[in-house]
Amino acid sequence: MFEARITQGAVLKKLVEALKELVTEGNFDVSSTGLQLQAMDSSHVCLVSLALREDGFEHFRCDRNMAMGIHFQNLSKILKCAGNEDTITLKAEDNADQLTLMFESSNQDRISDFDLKLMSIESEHLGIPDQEYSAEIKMPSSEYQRIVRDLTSIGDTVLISATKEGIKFSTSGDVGTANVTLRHNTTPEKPEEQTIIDLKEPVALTFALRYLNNFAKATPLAPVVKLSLTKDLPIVVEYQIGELGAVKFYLAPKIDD
Amino acid sequence: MKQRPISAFFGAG
Repeated sequence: MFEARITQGAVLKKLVEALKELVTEGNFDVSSTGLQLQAMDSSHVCLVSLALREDGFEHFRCDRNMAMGIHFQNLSKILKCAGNEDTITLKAEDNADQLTLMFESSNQDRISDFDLKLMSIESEHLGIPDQEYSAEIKMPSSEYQRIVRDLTSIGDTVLISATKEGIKFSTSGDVGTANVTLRHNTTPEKPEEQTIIDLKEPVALTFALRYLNNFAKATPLAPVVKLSLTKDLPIVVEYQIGELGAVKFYLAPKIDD
Repeated sequence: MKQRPISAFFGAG
């Protein structure tokens, strides 16, 4: 059987809210090492990769590997019934066709359980190589959210350029043009308020703002976001979820016809 | 501009 208990149920709620617009459905692959999800959006230009470690949960048991097909809008409906302070336990029998979600209030005076019907999903699993990137930028996740939201109101695509001067986001549209530049800034005392640019070589890539804006739905999960860029390769937008794991979004660049 | 599918960048794993 599979059983995973997380005291901070709000993390699970935020996670599903971050994913449900982007991916309709996907498999929760559970094993003794944790829970993983790899899913593409409907247009197949971006990929979500989620990895939650077994030791990030208060309790984790998985007797045999399983792929649990999840419809994210439906999971979201159920998780909306959990309180923000609730502990959430996920449970499934081996080869089950449903996932049980149990919510316990912090003072244990309210316990509810919901069964989510599982789906059979055939998904293509992609191998994502570990690689060095030309530029890695860590910045406050709220700053990333603000930039992509602001630029989405001006244009459809953004040119992201990383140089030793900083990282520049540029767009243009019917109303005009916009540029936002962030400089390397380690002045703030709190690491989560710093902008850290690790540049191996300058790089400039163009992306659809609609997706970058969608990735920012993960902002409540983490104070810092990391962007990784290499010429002609997908951007990685990564949020570390405390000690639990990470969610990474990969988006293919726009290239000239 | 065009966009290749994400699977074009990553092999089957």
